[in-house]
Amino acid sequence: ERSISTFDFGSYHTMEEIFSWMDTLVENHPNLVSKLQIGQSFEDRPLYVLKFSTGGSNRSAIWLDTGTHSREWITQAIGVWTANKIAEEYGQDPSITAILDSMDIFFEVIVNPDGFAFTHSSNRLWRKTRSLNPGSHCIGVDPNRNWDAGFGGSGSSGNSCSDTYRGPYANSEPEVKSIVDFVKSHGNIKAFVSIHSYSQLLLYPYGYTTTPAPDQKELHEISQKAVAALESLYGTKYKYGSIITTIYKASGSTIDWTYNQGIKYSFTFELRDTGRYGFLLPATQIVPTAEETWQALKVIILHARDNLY
Amino acid sequence: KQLFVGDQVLRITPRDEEQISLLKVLGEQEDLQVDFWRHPTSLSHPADLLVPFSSLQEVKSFLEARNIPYSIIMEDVQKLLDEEQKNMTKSRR
Repeated sequence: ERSISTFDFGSYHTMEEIFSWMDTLVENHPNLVSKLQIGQSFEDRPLYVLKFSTGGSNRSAIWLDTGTHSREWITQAIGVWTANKIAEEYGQDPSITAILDSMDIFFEVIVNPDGFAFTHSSNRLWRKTRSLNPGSHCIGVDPNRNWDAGFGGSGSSGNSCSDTYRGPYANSEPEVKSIVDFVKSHGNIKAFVSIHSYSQLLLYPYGYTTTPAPDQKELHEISQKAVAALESLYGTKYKYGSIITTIYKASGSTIDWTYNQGIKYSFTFELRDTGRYGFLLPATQIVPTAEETWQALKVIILHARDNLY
Repeated sequence: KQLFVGDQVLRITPRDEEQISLLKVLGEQEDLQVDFWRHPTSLSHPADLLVPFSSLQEVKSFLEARNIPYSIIMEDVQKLLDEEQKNMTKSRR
């Protein structure tokens, strides 16, 4: 695709199509969007991050990511739609313009490219990375149990054949380590939103402990507003709360680590399935899902901008 | 290429904590290869389970013997995957 106007945001795309689209986005918005490579996956695929910036040096930033679990195709799809929306809204939507005039946005659309390629070629329902586990015939690690936050605790598996296998040690997966290194070296990320599917939830830390996050009250209030904004569009019902109280104990998860790094506004989404499709959400639902999620994302991003710490 | 012919997705809304525990037991039986798409977490939160064709009879017996009601939300996962593939090919053209 050499033109964004011919790219179908209402369809699922392969990784090659998405990477090509990223280049087009950068070409079309050279003063706003650039593409960074923050590392390589286990199978040597590039880990690309789109950077939205209007200038400045090491500005306060917002991190967004999609596609941690490869089979959750709706997430990569709304990643593409959302990245395009951010680029198009700059200069049009006053709130997005104001955000980008003072902050940068980093967006990793395909966190787990090996898994994504595998879902397109061999097993549509693959969740994990594709790293080899010495001594086991089972492949891959759950990249949402591989972070250094309560790593190894219950709510993750030590069995390499499990879909929630935590890996041999924290950050063993290059897909995770690359983000860890990026976040640490940047040092000025103020909000971190990781997007998954599907249970219709907006969650904040913690997942590995029942101890409430020190900022729980504020995070809860933001979640309430974000969910209300999301629901206002199509009536999609979301629950919200801390990971451990809303779903289950999950050790080594992404936003627990980011929160412990001092990124106060750490959230994770579980996107919709208002029908009964799970990871096979029909393509007709991509754009409505993206539109409603965007409403909630804006609430979080704007709150972060207005409450810098 | 892994196929999912005859595999089904079951939806279960647990009625009490005991049913949640039983579903967890089901998930721990590795030979059944049940894949929880949506985990059993709370009474108001439905759980979705992908059950391979080879385990269907055993899983359904397990549920029925313990009075755990379920509904089949995907009759044949492979049919949906084929449809998805067809739509992607069509869209690309």
